[in-house]
Amino acid sequence: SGESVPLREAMAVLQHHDAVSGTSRQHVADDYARQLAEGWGPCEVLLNNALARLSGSKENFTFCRELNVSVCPLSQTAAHFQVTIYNPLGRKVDWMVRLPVQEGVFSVRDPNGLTVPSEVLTLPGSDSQEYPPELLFSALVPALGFSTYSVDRLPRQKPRARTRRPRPQ
Amino acid sequence: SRVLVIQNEHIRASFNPDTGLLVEIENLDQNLLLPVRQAFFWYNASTGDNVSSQASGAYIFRPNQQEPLPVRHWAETRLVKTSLVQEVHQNFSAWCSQVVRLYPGQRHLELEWTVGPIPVGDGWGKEVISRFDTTLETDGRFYTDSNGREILERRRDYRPTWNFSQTEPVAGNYYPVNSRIYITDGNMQLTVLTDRSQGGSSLSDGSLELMVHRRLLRDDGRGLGEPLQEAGPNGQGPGLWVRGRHLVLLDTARAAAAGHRLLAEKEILAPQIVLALGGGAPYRLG
Repeated sequence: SGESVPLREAMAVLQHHDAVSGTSRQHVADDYARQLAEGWGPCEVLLNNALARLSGSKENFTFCRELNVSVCPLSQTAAHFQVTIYNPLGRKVDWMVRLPVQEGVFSVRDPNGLTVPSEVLTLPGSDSQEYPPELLFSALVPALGFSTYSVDRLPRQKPRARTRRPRPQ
Repeated sequence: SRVLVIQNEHIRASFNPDTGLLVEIENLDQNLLLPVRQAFFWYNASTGDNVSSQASGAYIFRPNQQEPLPVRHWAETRLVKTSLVQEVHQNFSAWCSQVVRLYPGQRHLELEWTVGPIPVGDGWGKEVISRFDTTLETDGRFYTDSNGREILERRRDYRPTWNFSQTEPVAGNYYPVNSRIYITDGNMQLTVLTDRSQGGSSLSDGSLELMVHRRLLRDDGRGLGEPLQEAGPNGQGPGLWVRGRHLVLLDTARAAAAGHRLLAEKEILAPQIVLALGGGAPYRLG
């Protein structure tokens, strides 16, 4: 079972002690980080349970905490995965989803199974470790709700052998 | 190319092809054009002087001179243009870079900066800022928010409730920026939304700056007893990398509030992404 109380308590401690301002000693700042991380774990379980109930499917959900630096082991290795986007805002939003992936061609389908425009962005002449290719697609998410998009990595097409037509004499 | 531009149906951002710096933003809907030069600078942290022994530290921001130093006068750039995104990648130094980004339909310019680890091998503490210099005549005034609620007018070298004598021309004009800062000439408004609380100011008319990162070598003597080294668990590490975003809006002063309020809501209550491999078992409560 999940719970949000440890995260709430950690946040309360951090806010009370002004923990983001840099006015704590390093070992204390490290302890604030530990409290936050420990609070986040059971919160992920809580979110898993809520999403399972809302979507009607029990999944092993993965939270990519390092998406801001383009790191997400699941999207970077899996050939097929689902992206659930939750919108906490009281109006629908269009959101550009960016996920680090391996190089290749991908197909993205919306909740109705329709293919949506997507592309894999690579920075020319860059190190793929530092700038991994990123899959981009625009997601439409309802107010206070979620949308689930499916992503498939398409198999690389083998170059077809061409037979030369005999020229008419 | 002699032309370095990213543009969608609402905004055009132009860059100097020689320096790689942002030089102009245009709101195509309102037909507004504003020269904006944006770059990164750093203040050399004070270790105390003959006026005061106060050093810059965790609690105290005190640069040792009024003018910040540019991280570099130019940036190496790379341009990426696809149907879903346009980006200008700017590399200022080994520890400072930025991506200026536009998505289709977006009414703001997104600046994603990456700063750190700040080098301190020269023995100087550094407080790094992103500064926007424009031609707006702002009459010493700028505006910052208080927890995203009330926007307060700030006036350079002035306090509304007492006769104020400025002794710290930089730090004495810095204010907390919880979610946004803007400057306006009454007709046009340049707003910058932040993704975290930062310090910000407008130290000359038409200019706007936000502190994005700092690393200091001296304690400010306010009880902490440790410099703001951002050094990691054992205090000996190389310092921290920070990545954040500034969302820049150019609009008429009349329409600006509607734009930045809606955008700030979208940022603060941003969608959350969760991944799964799929094929899970059906689930029903009970």
